[in-house]
Order: sequence, then structure tokens, then C-alpha cells
Amino acid sequence: MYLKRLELQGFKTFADRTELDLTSGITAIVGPNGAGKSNILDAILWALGEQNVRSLRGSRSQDVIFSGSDKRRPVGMAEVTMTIDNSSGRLPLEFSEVTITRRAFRSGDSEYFINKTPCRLRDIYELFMDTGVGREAYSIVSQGELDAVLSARPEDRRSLFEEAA
Amino acid sequence: MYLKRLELQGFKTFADRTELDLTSGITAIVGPNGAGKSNILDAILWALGEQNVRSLRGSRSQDVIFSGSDKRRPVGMAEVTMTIDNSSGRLPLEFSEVTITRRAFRSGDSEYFINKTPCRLRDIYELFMDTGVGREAYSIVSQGELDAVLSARPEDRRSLFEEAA
Amino acid sequence: THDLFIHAFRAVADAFEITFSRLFGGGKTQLILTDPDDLLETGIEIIVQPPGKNLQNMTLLSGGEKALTATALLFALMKVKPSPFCIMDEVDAPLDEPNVERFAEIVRDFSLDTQFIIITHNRASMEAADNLYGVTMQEPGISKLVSVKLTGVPSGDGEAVILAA
Amino acid sequence: THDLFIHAFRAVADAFEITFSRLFGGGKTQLILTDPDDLLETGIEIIVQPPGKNLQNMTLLSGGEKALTATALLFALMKVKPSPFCIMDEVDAPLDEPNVERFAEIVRDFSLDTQFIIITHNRASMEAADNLYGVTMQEPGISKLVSVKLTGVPSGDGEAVILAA
Ligand SMILES: Nc1ncnc2c1ncn2[C@@H]1O[C@H](COP(=O)(O)OP(=O)(O)OP(=O)(O)O)[C@@H](O)[C@H]1O
Ligand SMILES: Nc1ncnc2c1ncn2[C@@H]1O[C@H](COP(=O)(O)OP(=O)(O)OP(=O)(O)O)[C@@H](O)[C@H]1O
Ligand SMILES: [Mg+2]
Ligand SMILES: [Mg+2]
Repeated sequence: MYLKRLELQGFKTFADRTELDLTSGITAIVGPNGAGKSNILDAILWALGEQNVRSLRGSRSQDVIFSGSDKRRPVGMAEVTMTIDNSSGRLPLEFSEVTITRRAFRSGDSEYFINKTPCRLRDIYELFMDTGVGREAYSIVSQGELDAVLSARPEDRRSLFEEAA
Repeated sequence: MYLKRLELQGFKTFADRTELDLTSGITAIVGPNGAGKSNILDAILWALGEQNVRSLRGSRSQDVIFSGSDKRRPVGMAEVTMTIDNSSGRLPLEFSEVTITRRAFRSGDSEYFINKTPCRLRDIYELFMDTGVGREAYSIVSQGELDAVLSARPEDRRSLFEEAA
Repeated sequence: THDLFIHAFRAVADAFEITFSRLFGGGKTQLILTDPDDLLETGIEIIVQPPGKNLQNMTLLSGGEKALTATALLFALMKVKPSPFCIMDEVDAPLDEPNVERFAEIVRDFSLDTQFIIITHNRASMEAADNLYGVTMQEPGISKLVSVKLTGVPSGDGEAVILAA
Repeated sequence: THDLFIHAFRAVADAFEITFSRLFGGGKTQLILTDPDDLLETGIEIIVQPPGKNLQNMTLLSGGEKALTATALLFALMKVKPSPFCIMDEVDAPLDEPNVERFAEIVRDFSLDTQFIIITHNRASMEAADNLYGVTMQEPGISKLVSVKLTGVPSGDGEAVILAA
């Protein structure tokens, strides 16, 4: 199981449709300050169902939608699609490839899809249950958050270990 | 007014007497992870009278005293002396050079000196009042603390501006 | 579930000893349950000893040592319960050159079981990657992906050079 | 003291516009009092606009943009009330190469009035310095100072080479 492709449109600074094809090995993402690297990580967290706007560095749910620039007007929708290789059958679905799509509109509405079929957020959480993937997993470390793994109070560290149990 | 010399002995990883001569321009301090670079900044903060052990990354006041290594035994005292060039007369003393010394013992006792004359901690605070130097000044940025300048709540930022008034 | 937790805890503690000593080139670790009688509420104490140093309170560690310790713990958790993919955003920023190389090596090792997406400004991490993606903002405010190639000598000079959009 | 505060606030706001545009190569800033009628309790709102981007909530800025914005504010405070010395511990860690160079340039400028001590792993910051000090731990756990010299081509390869203790 690995992340095969990520498609972004209208998500933060990715105003235009952008596609990122990935292999199962190591991919490094590089570029100048403010170019949009961490926005890619935010897109993955968001597609996995992240609901806390602060984890996406915003203060309202609309903060993920491209809000315009010098020369461009804001857009009305943000959409992210993750294509996951499921040839190992780790996800409880018959398909060898699974796509997850999330959309947000300026109106505040949200839409979720699994393999282009509308679903609820809960369905996405249940799909990833126990696979080690998901918003709460220790395997996604946002910028500046590494120290939090250590500095949490001793009681807060328990959940990391429970996740590994 | 500038910092001319820093002498450390028994302070954190500086078990042996160490002297750092400085010019009024720019000095860069480099070296591997864990070598003792930030400990030098801690020594300056401490000599200026820093009382909060957390600002020195410790949990007890004795944490600034060299606690031993593989081959060395712990020592009983930490001492830091700062020599400040006062040819501009900015410090309210007749001397063209002023030294500040702070000592801490395992027993918990502390000693302070200005130009080798014993004094109280308050005397050191008063000496630096209104010079822009001191523990609270915006001109000392510890590792990882830069973002705190921005991320404090709006009310917390006021003290930065009061300091500049 | 108690047995599961204890079993996972012990496995992570063993793995942590290995990943820590790999990243630091030696040293010792201990993970301790603060309240072993109440597994639902217990905290987890982390005690580490970098090579050649005494056992220290975690708070006294340097910026780079903390980042390396947190990374070691994450890899220990992933050893016990591998996750399909792992995304890390500039976790190598506080590390000096030799430690970035060690980090890149351990990522390489783990990439047999886990897909890695690493956001970085460090050359040694870029070199460890199978693929490189560049994110640029040729048009202000709009992120675009470009494919990049490393120039210059290995671990030497030369930025990641942008090839083509 | 009200007048003093307002006067300093306005002077910092003007200086911030200059230091920000210097570090970002353009852009706009605004400092706003949240409660101008109560100067003892008022907070200070910071609004920034990197060049080519829309006005954004500070939380959406990237890691490097936040570090650069905080640095600009510190230099603005130091423009209004210069301090005799300034110590910065790895504030350039999140910056890409062009931004480290801009940082090194502004430090050079300010070093006419203020002494700087910069702890860094970045080559461009080392080059801006008049003196270099190395901190090493040849004996585990014990810090020693060594004098260093930069090797290799400017802004190119080569670490800070340790000359002699
Ligand atoms: N909804 C949005 N619309 C437009 N721009 C946005 C939106 N959300 C965030 N941004 C912009 O995205 C930029 C931050 O991008 P990001 O954090 O991905 O940079 P980065 O490449 O990680 O940089 P660094 O190397 O400094 O960490 C900011 O300039 C911010 O203003
Ligand atoms: N009282 C003490 N006695 C002995 N060692 C100590 C004491 N206090 C701190 N240390 C040690 O000092 C080291 C940290 O040093 P410091 O933070 O100065 O490193 P640094 O050079 O800034 O590294 P980095 O580049 O990673 O930030 C730690 O290994 C810590 O164990
Ligand atoms: Mg980033
Ligand atoms: Mg440090």
C-alpha cells in the first residue's frame, strides 16, 4: 500500500490543477521559502479527513481554498484527490487502487468521495482504521512539530504507544 | 558598549576554564550538534541575572553546574564572568571596563559581583536598566524562540514595544 | 488489551534503543511507565544518554539532539507497527551535516517497508531520495511543480536545479 | 508615558515596513493597536503581505516566512531602540539560501551600531562574520573552543574547518 498520486485544485496556493505522481520509495520535495511545500502535506492531512483548522494552519475551514493573489481572483472550491495503491489488499475494498476525494466550498459545504462514490467523513475514517495511516498517525510530522513527540507530558505520550499496539 | 570577554568555568559543558574574546562586530559560533554552542548563550543570560531555570533549559538551579561525563566527576561550582566595554559610559559606573560575575554552588548558594565587589542580584538588574541589555531584552533570541516573537497573543506583544519606548 | 499495550510498549522500548544508537552512533535509552499499575492513565518517561555523556534530563539536550531523539522514537514506533507511508516536513533542519547523513541513511533503510515523502532544504536528504519534486512560485502566489535534478558533486555544492515544469 | 508609547509604536511600525521589505524584497506590513483607547491593556495585531501575495492571516505563512517576519520585527525594534549587543541562536535554520544571504546582509548593516553573536550552521551567515569560533567536544561531554577558518569557495562547499584549539 502506498500513495500513488495526489491531485490538487484550488487548495491553498495550488490554484491550478496540479498532479504529483509518486513511487513507493523516497520522494524529496524541495523549493524556496513560501513556495507551497508544506501546503502539499496539508493537502494529504486534509484528504485523510483532518477537521481541526489549526492543524492546517488556518483559522476557518475556508482557509484551505485559494484566496487569490496579485493577479488572480479567489476560487470557490478546493479539491484534493489521493490515489492509493491497494494491491496488498490492506484497505478493506476489492479494488487494487482506491481514490479518496475531498471538496470544500466557500459556502461551508464539504463533499467526500471514495472511488468517486459520495460518502461521509466517517467512511473515510473507517477505511483507514488500523492501517497506521490517518490524521492521528505518528507517521505524519508537520513542520516544527517534531519536538512535540518528546515534549508532550508523559501522559500524552501514551497515545503514541497505543497507536502502535 | 559591547561584550568584550566571556569566561566560563564549571558552567554546563564548559567544565574547564574557557575564555571567549569578542570584537564589537559580528562573531559567528559554529560546531556540531550537542557541542555546547547554546550553552554559551545560556551563560550570558545567566550572568545577566536570569532566574527562571526553564529559560536555561533546566529544571533546578543546579542544572547549570557541570554534572560530569563518562570520564569526569561533577564539579561543585559554576562561574561565568562577562567583561563589558564601557568606554561610551552607557553603564552608570566610572570604569571603562565593567565585569559582572555570577557563581552557583551545589548547595544552592549564589554569589554576584560587579568589578569583583560582591553585590546583590538587584544591583545587576539596576546596572542594566534601560540599556536594552538584560534578560528580558528582545535582543537575545534563544534557539527555537524566534517564532515566539510573533505567536504571542496580541496583548503579550505590547511589552516588546514598551521595551522600545 | 492490557497485554497488547505492554507487549507494544516493550517492543518500542527495545526498538528505540536500536534506532537511537544508530542515529547517535552509540548511547543508551530507557522508556519507563510512570504508573505501571494503571495502564489506562500511565505516562511514559523518556530517558536518554548520548554517547560519552551522563544521563540527563531531556530538557537539557541541544536542539539537534532533541530532533534526533524524537526521530529515533518515531522510527522505533514504525519498526513495531510499520505504516504504509511517512511524511516528514523539515525534520532535518536543526541537524548538522553528519547527523543529516545518518538521518538520510535510516530513511533509506526503512524505505523498504514504508513510502517516504521528505520536505527538506538539506542536500544529503535530497541525495537519499529516489525522486525529487521542486515547488516554485514563478507566478507570485501560485505554486507549480517542476522536476529537479541535483547538480555538482555529491554532498557538495549546487542547489537542486530546476529542469522543467 | 502614553505619548512615549504611541511615539515608539509609530516608529516601530515605520521601521517594520522597511526591514520587512528589505528581507522579503518587497511587500507591505501593518501594525495595529487592538484597543487604542487603553494603552495599558491594548494588544498589537501584526498583518503582513509578502510580495505578490494577498493579505493573509499570519498563521498561514510558511515556516521560513514566519522566521523572516519575526526577524524583521526584531530589527525594527532595534532600529528604534538600538541595543548594545544582540545574540541569535540558529534563527536562520528555516531559511533557504537566498533568504540566509538577505539575513546576513541586514546583520552586517546593523553591526555598525550593535554587536552580534550569531550561532549558525549556515555558510552565508558564517561568511558575514568578522570572527568565527568553533565549539567542539573532542572529549565527550566537555566543550572546548577552537578557532576556525572557512575553506572552499565563497558560499560554496567546505565546512568551517577547525584550525587549532
Ligand atoms: N488559501 C490560501 N490561498 C492562497 N495562499 C495561501 C492559502 N493558504 C496559504 N497560503 C500561502 O501559502 C504560503 C505558505 O506555503 P507553505 O507553507 O507551503 O510554504 P513552504 O514551501 O513550506 O515554505 P518554507 O520552506 O518556508 O516552509 C504562504 O505564503 C501563504 O500565504
Ligand atoms: N550541567 C550540565 N552538565 C553537563 N552537561 C550538560 C549540562 N547542561 C547541559 N549539558 C549538555 O549540554 C548539551 C547541549 O549543549 P548545547 O545545547 O549547547 O548544544 P548546541 O551546540 O547548541 O547543539 P545544537 O546545534 O544541536 O543546537 C547536552 O548534551 C546536555 O546534555
Ligand atoms: Mg514549509
Ligand atoms: Mg543549540
